[in-house]
Amino acid sequence: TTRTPEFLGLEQNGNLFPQSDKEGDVIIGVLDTGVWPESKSFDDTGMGPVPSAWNGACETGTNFTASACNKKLIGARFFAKGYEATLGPIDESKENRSPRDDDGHGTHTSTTTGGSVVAGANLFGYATGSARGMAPRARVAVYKVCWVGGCFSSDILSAMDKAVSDNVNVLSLSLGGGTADYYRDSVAIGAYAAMEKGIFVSCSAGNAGPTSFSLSNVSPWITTVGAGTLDRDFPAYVNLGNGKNYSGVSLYRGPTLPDKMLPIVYAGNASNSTSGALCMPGTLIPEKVKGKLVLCDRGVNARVQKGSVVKEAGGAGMVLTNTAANGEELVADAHLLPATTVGQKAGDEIRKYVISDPNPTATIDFEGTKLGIQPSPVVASFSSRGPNTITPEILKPDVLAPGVNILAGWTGAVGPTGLADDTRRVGFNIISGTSMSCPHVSGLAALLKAAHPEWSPAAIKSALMTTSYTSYKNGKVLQDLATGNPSTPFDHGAGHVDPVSAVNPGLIYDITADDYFDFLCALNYTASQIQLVTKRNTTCDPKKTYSLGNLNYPSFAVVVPSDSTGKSGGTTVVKHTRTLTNVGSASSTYKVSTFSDSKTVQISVVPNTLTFSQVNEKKTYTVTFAVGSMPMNSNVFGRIEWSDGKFMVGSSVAVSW
Amino acid sequence: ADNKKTYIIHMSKHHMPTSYSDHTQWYDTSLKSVSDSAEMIYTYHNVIHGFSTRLTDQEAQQLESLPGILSVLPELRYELH
Repeated sequence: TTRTPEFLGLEQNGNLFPQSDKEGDVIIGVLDTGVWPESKSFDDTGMGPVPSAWNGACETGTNFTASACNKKLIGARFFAKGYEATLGPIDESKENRSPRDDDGHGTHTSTTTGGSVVAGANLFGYATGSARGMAPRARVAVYKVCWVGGCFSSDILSAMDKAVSDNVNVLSLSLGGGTADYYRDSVAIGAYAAMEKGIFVSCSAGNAGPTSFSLSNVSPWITTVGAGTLDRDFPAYVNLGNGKNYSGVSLYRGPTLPDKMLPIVYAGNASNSTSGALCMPGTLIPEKVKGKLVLCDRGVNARVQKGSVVKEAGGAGMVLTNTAANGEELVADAHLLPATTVGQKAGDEIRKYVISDPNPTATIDFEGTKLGIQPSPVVASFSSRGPNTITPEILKPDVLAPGVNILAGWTGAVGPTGLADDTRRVGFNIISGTSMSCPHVSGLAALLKAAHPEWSPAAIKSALMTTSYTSYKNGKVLQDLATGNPSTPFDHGAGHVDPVSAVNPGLIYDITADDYFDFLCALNYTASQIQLVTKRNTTCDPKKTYSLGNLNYPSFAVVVPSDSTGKSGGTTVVKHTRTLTNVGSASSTYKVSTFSDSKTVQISVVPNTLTFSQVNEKKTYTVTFAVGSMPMNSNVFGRIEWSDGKFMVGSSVAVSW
Repeated sequence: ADNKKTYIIHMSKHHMPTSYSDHTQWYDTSLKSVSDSAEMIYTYHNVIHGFSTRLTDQEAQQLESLPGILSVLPELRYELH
């Protein structure tokens, strides 16, 4: 990717990971749509021999031979039997029955995790820079499990089964299903087994935001990644005949609009369809749009398809406007005609002008790439939100990472829009989604694994979470693009990742497979459900008291019981315990600070000082949440921070009624 | 067309009868006891113990009642984010 390494501080701290030669031993497995091995991001110049632990393969299939792999792309497998059992044999006229990426998504995510450095990368001149993965010296192995018709769990499970025996160190899955309980969710089950083998698993949180309770992949042994923006934008202004102008974004590159104001028409008034405003295929009346700019509403069909529809109908250009569902979020697209996307407020203004003015005119000014955009990061509107529908006592998402307008490698099979009529071919593309933020974290996890080979997946996750930031340098809380207001831990989790701090977090919250087993007991899982997830034939100890709040999670989610549990007077008391492991300097003393957004929630910690005398020493503390009454569905947020003056070990807190 | 669906069959590895020397053989015999024609799509050894196959609803229910079968889970479709 370009820009995210600088944005994350990786460029400025090149020597950050002293054992960076160990980075070459870390293997990242990516389950996705496969890979375009000719991408420059898989150049293996200067890379040492493939790690001896590697047990994978480079499978041969249609248009893909074992020679496609090298010392960067060390593995490539494809899994189609489940897909074909349901949908019939793969149509080889449409997609390759091999690891070859026919879509682009898999090349984008895999190069984001561990792509080699490629100077002068760009998309039509946009986002130019030296593209590099988060862990540019790590190895990449791809497992193609997604096909034109979707990603089937029997294939995904087989890929995870193989990735574990291939000995990957990190697994990256930018995909999700509905919110099935852990014991019914193949990704959750596969991830548990991977975690037991010391494999870090990160998954996309989903793009169903800003609706609450919209998360995917919420298992506590998975790192669930939301999407934030970068300090980079691609402005394209709409200038109206009434002298007003509005900012939008676009990645259009091609013949410019005539240097004059053009008539502009609202698609809803240039169509015979009741949903004409959406610019769906076949709905625009050519006579009404020919040579004009067309104002289209977002929704239903793909944004880039709307542009293609306008172009086909003879339109000169498109202004695409967000609706309430996307608010002010500006996702840039490589449209096939001069086009820009504007936020909902601007869109409403433009629509009002176009409908009311007798001769509405407009034009679009394309400004290219702009850096230093503030505030950044902000939470992307589409980023799925908590609370956690399956276990509200586990705060999700875990972290935010860059996921808006991300440039990374692309397939040579389709153009940047993915549309059939897009005959352009590019080496890099700019796309958005939690699919893009997840591989950022996967790559960062690989960096941490290289720096700390002994760390468990939970330790890596803890380091990423407790060093994440939830506010800008000016002290303001990260903004939520969907509302323009400060975001909450249900939006940003522990905050936005800060890998420079994560490599040296001071203290970590570690969690073992046994701890997760106890967590499942606290969920009152049956022996069979527990065996489905853990493959263990053991049962919960009837003499033991299990509590969800005692899973050693690096953040806190308190669910206030609606009955009288723990109530004394009008106050409910909830206690959670946590154990911190010292991974910083041998002797250190940490003091706790607690913050709550409301007097209704009092947070106290005993002991309030932790003194360590050696590395890997563990100390336990108890948090008491004294909670007053609030209406159902209320939330109060806060933080618990331990600091020794050098390290800051921060945890988000969410209390829900 | 064949009113079959894909299922992921989770087996309780510890319940393999001693008469079998190999899990896959046990899986196959279990499967053949409910369907002559069903084939295993995949067998899994690391992340779960079991296999995937296509069955009618009735065959799935019969299979679930056999000893050593932990669960017969319908396949789910995931999507890219």
